[in-house]
Amino acid sequence: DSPKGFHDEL
Amino acid sequence: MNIFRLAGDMTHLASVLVLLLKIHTIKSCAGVSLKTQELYAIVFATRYLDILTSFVSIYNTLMKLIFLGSSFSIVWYMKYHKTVRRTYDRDQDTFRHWFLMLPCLLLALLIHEKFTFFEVLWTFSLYLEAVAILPQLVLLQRTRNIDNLTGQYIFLLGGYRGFYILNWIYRYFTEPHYVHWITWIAGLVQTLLYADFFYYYFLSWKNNKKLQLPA
Repeated sequence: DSPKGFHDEL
Repeated sequence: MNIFRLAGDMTHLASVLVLLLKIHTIKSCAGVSLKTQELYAIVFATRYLDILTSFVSIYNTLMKLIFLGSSFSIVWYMKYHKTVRRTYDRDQDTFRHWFLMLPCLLLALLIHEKFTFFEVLWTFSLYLEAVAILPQLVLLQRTRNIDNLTGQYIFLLGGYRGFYILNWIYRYFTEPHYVHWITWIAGLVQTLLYADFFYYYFLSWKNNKKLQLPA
């Protein structure tokens, strides 16, 4: 998924 | 993306669509708390502020638009639609939901991952979502009735966060450095709140009597 600390969830 | 998170998102989507379809079809919002719907609109508005600045995937952006659109549509129906607004239980839906927002905002200012405008609002939306169902549960207890669509709505809404907890456990074991205590604790508190509702809902269903939520 996306880089750390990045909100990739809804 | 993992199966738990997909199941969670689909369950969440189903919950808002069930509610929107109910209100749109029978042109009634009896038993639905406008306060909870307003809190959810605020939850999505403060959580998806980055919809224009950060792109994760088509799915992510599409779902954000659907959640924003559906939650604001439900609020619009309940406040402004000429027929639906008359079925809103104004004098029963009296939970001081603005008093829920202030502690969530203060907590977000104190406990967050990064002290930036977006991150504090994102954390605020997380805390607010955990308690957003309270006005709805209070309304159910007062009106003593729970029509099956509203019951399904709450069931799906509780189920989605339950799936998300499984998703966080899965990601914790499969992704190095995936640790988000704030999200996990807020999600757990939220699910426990629903678990409580389900316990009384199940009792009322088993004993075939009216739903009696604790005072």
